[in-house]
Amino acid sequence: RIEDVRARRQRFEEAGTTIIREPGRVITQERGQTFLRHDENARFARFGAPISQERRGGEIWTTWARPGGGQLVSVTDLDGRLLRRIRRPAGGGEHVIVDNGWRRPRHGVRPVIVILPPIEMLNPGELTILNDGHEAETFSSTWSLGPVVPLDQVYELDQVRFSPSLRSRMRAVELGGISFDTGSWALDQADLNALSLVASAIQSVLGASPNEIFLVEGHTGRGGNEIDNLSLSDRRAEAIAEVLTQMGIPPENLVVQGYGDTVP
Amino acid sequence: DDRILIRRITPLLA
Repeated sequence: RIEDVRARRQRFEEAGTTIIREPGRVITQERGQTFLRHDENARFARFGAPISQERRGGEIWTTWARPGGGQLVSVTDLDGRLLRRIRRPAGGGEHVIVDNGWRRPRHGVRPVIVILPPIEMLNPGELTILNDGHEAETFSSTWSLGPVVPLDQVYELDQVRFSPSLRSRMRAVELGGISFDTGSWALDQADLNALSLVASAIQSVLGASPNEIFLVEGHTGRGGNEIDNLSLSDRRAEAIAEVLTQMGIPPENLVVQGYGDTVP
Repeated sequence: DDRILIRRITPLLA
């Protein structure tokens, strides 16, 4: 529960940045902006121990054997920040399924936020909300749509992750059937039933296009404090991703992020 | 409100 996490938080100040460490997560506050990061490799523990881990310059390459053949490589920087995810199919070859840039000589802890003009045509009514009346096809068809307005360029993962105006270029499905107890990220049986529909919808998208990346976003209401909300929303989004993976969605096709009480 | 959203983001990514 979030109370247990809160009790184990440690706070540091470092050159104008506040760094908050808690189990599994680091939260940084700088120039009025707050970012949460978690261990991007944690969900790959499902594959068992890595078959190799090596340092290459400023990068750490961790490789897992995937059940059913092939390999997954996760490349991070020395602080554990995700740089690339690479899939090596059993038949040979290599696909970079996530490229998070970070190769230029710049940046401290802050990702570059991209601000695009708001989208006039996108209103809340266009959000597809999961409920009992929906079929899996409703979601897979929402996910198969392209950006709501044309894009001039493509971006690094963290730009997409931390830029609301970029994310809003792609339509989201809201999981209306999922509820959490206050301060908790546990899921109950009713949640699991609702998630099996989501898993089959993602499965059908991946069946046609296996390298698609889905962002699982956690959001909370305004009550409570900002840091608790960030942590809680990230843990809930991760819990959803874990269940989807138990239901057959490869963990490397998912990216998880909690946004706390900021507006989705 | 507590919400979970899932978005396919591949078209935005390099």
